[in-house]
Amino acid sequence: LYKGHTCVGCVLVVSVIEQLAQWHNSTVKAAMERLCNYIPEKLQGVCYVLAELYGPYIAELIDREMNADVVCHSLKLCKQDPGQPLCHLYPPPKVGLSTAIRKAKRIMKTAKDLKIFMGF
Amino acid sequence: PSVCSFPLLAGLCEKIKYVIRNKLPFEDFDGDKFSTFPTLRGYHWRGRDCNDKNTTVYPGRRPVNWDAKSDSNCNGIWGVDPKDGIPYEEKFCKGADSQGVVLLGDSAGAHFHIPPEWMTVTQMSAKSFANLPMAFTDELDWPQFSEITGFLNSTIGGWTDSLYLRLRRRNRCNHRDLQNISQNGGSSGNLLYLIKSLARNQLLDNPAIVIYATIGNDVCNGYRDTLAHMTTPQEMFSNVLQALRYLDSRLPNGSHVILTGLVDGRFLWDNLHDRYHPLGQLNRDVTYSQLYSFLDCLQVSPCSGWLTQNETLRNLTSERALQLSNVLKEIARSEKFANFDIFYMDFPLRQTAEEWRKMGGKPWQLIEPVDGFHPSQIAAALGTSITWQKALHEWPQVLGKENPFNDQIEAIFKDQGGH
Repeated sequence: LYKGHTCVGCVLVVSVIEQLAQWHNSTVKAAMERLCNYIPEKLQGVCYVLAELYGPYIAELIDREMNADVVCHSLKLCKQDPGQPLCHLYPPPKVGLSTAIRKAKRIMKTAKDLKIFMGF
Repeated sequence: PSVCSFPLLAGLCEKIKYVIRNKLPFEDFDGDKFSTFPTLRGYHWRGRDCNDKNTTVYPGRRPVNWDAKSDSNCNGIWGVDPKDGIPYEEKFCKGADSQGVVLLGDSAGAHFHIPPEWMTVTQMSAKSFANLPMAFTDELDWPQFSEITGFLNSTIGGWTDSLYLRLRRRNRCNHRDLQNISQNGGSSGNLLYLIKSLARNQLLDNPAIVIYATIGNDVCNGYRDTLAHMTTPQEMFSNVLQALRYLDSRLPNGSHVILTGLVDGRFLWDNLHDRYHPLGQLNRDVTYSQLYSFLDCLQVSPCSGWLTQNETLRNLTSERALQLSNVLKEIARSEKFANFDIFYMDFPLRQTAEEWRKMGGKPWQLIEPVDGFHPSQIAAALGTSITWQKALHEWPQVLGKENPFNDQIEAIFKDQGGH
């Protein structure tokens, strides 16, 4: 059950970030900063840590027009139970949800490799 | 867990575990189960303590020496009338049928609410998140605005009306005598544990009106085989009877218990399934039907039986809910208890919807927009009025008589120390 709640939380937050960027016609990074600024000061630290951890990947994927379901599956915050369907809130992308998730994971891996390389 | 192994933090960890497990106020220096702190099961949930350093001072107790020297029951009435030397509490509250309100309930009773502004980007601002810490430390519940124990003006839409406010208006001696013993996911089974956090002394305190209202969780769960996990009528009978026996051992003589039936949750699907959820309003891409399927798929649906497109399952869930309500009705009809009388009422959903329609409202406005499951602030306030009218006409003895000294109490003690 706990895993399910994590998935719900992720989809909600990513949806909000995506929509904030859309509404304010801003970058995803700016939308995340905006969201963290909205939150009361005492909780902003946690928000910035999460933005630091997940932000670059979320931004990368949203910029490539992946929806919140795909983002959360590729971040492994949503998981598919064996023998069960892929859970999704939004209508699946035209290419299909599984294909979109596979593509997102490839993008993430490239981004990670790039990050490690840059760090090195 | 590793943090809690540090010797200095062990005591604090134990306390945190204790209060979380027992749903007692986190800040309660005298240990009387009443607090001066609002959240963390503090005075948003129970009448505010007026002296958190004295275990014999708390809301709902019978006054000590008619509160001539201090306010022992926190109702704001104390001291002696200089004109005749009679304590005000004796003058205004003696024989006034003072009684408290206690709710034993679930998330609907605790008033679960997630502000829609938190996920509607067109309305989002720093102001919309200002209440976030309070909401989290109250478990996303808003008992201070709830149907039974609400006492503050609503800041989440609609208005506040509650059984407590009406009883207080009827008799100002009842000021602050409220307890909301509810939890998210509360059912007849787990309430047997929660009920132990009730603060009532059979010998020292005033009687109370107890509302037993677990309106859905006995048929609601997130399992794929949801029907198999519903409470059976036999289990319901046993659970409720155990709870009532416990109450009989704790409630002062002259108390009243009202059992509330389960809701018919088909109302939810019927009125929401094709509407847009707050998250889907910007791009018109998320309906409640989609939300319900998503939660169901993850097995975190608050109610797989009702929040489903499977009509047969919705009907079967309502059928079981009706069976469980009938158990409550039968208990109220046949069981007798030494310290309270007992009544039954159906959950007033139909009347609430009808009342709201007459006021020009739409049925979907009676449901919480974010979770698509709980009664909204409007539904809660309208429900109070219906419950009150029913009690007034059918069981007037439950509400006690009107206090003829209300105006004098108000004139002398003003807001009685507030809530």
